Amino acid sequence: NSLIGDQYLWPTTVPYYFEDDLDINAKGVIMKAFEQYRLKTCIDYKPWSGEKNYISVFKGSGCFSSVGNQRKGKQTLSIGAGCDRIATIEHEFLHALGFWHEQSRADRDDYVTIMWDRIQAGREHNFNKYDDTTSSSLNVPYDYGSMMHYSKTAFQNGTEPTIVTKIPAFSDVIGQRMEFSDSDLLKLNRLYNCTRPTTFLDTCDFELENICGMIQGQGDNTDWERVTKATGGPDTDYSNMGRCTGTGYFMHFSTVSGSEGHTALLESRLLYPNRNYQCLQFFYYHSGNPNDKLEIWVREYDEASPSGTLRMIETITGLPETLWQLHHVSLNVSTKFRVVFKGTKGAGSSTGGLSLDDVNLSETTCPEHVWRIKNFKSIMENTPRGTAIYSPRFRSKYGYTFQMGLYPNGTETSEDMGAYASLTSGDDVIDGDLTWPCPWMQITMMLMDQNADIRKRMSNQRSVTSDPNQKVEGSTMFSWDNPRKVGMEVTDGDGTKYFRGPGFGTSVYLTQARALSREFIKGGDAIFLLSMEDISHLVSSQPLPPTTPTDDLCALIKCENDGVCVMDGVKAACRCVVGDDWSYYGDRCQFKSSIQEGVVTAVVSTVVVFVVMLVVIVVIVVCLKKKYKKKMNDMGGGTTTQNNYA
Amino acid sequence: TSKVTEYDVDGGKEDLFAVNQAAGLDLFEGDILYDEEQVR
Repeated sequence: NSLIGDQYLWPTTVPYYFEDDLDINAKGVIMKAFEQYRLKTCIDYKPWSGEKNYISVFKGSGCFSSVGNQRKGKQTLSIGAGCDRIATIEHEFLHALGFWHEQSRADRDDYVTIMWDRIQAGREHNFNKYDDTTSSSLNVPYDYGSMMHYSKTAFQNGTEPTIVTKIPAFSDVIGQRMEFSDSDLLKLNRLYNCTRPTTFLDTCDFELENICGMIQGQGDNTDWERVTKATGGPDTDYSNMGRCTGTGYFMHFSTVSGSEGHTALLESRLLYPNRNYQCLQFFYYHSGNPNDKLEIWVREYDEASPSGTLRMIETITGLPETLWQLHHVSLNVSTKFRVVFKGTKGAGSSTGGLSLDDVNLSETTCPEHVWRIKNFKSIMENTPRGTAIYSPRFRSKYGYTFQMGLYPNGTETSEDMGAYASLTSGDDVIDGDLTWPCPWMQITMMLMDQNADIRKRMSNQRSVTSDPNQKVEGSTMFSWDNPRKVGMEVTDGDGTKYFRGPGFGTSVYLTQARALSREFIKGGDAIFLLSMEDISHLVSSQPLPPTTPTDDLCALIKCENDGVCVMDGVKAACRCVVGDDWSYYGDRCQFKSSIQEGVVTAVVSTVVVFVVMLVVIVVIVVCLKKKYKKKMNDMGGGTTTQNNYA
Repeated sequence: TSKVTEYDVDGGKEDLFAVNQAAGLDLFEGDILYDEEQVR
């Protein structure tokens, strides 16, 4: 629920400043949190450039923020040790944007019961609620799934819950710290009058007959069909997995009939990019001949080509498989465009075709690697506690090789799933050319919520960053050094030997109950998206805005008659235009004078001064003369001395 | 497969409220900076 009062709102682009004490990993995760805001809301963030009010993010002792824009210039928000998780950061920024905790809203007693006798002594004030003159629920129903809701164990003094949900099914739902819920987003978008997210472009699960405005391309041989099942597979779509009768559509290009080389184009609606990079994500089912192929193109429009120019982006490779496969394609489009899915029938006979579902397009970077774990629920149940399973080794674009270790049934210290990232040895030659210890690479491990709409996903992610200065506990070795030096030799399932460096991560990645919720498991499978990003640019200090905003001061002064404003020390001043026998003057160059006028003024002034001085001198002389005469008379007793004769 | 050393980067704390409690913080509602001058 939000704090009532427009004065507490920020502009939709919020200025921020990263203080130097922030951890590098925290800075990287904050940037990821900002990207979620951009993808799902109209809230954007920009480095502070001198705006009156801004959010100063620093490493305090803990995670905290003020509520709303307090309009006090520098407003602090702490991301301390242990706070560098995307959900925690999104939570604190939601406070800063004007939101209280969900269970403090005016109508909360209709939905939860506060167990006052189970709360730690003196902490009861944490369960205050605000009436509807102070806070607004923005006409959104009570949200058990809000990332702003306390968990059931908040401030408990024993083992019993302090918050009991009126609907028991929500008991373990409250307190999620994964991602924005639908209601979190609805409220934020309402509070800030958002009309569209900043970086989201399109999503389509093909459930509606209008297929999201997509069109069948021209100049091809056949069309893509909207179906619920296809000959040769798949038997269901991916969005609903066939769970709902009468729904569950996807697009299919059959290659059973037709000639080799026949094509079918499916084109998205017109799209208007803001950034020069996009990520196209979709699920693809290949049940045709191995020679059938899917290509991704873009049709770009500009003044020179109003009908659009086709540009090839990528051919989707891979043999037919009885599986909906997740694909990512990076685009780099800067003009109006359409995405084009081009299916081509290859040589040989086919019993199926190509299928598409759950297409998402956003102006974000694509994740690099996909780790799909089949029959994940079974693996959670049957892996012994404290036992890890490992992803394949992935090579990042920087050359470093890494992998994820997952404890599906909890670690030795926690029942939750644990997740750790490690550098591994890769190709000898490539590893030899890399910088060691590995500097400032952020590895992100994301369990993907497989909701068809990217905006509604509440994926769970954690990141760790390689600090080249960090040392192994009790050792002089560097933690992120070459795994051949600091790691341990391990043997892969196929007998391959390699080295694995120390693991960095968390034993509380996600509870099993949450892993079973939403769409983390779909068709029995879980999908982890893994990436490594160089965040060394975040090591240096964020530049401060100029201390004397020159432009702003000059903006306050209007120099007339073509005068120019310049900074004179810390003040703005006008420099006036000067001609051969004239010039402008005055604090805004508002007066004009000429040399002739100046001569006249000088002569007149001189004459006046001369006359005045002459008058003064005459007066002084007359006065002195009178004074001297009087004095002489006084000395002679009033008798005039003359020559006397007897 | 052999096990290598693993480090918990968050000390195994499940939630931001646990982080704040461990830090000895007693903030308003656990993680809110409440300014007395704030008009509410």
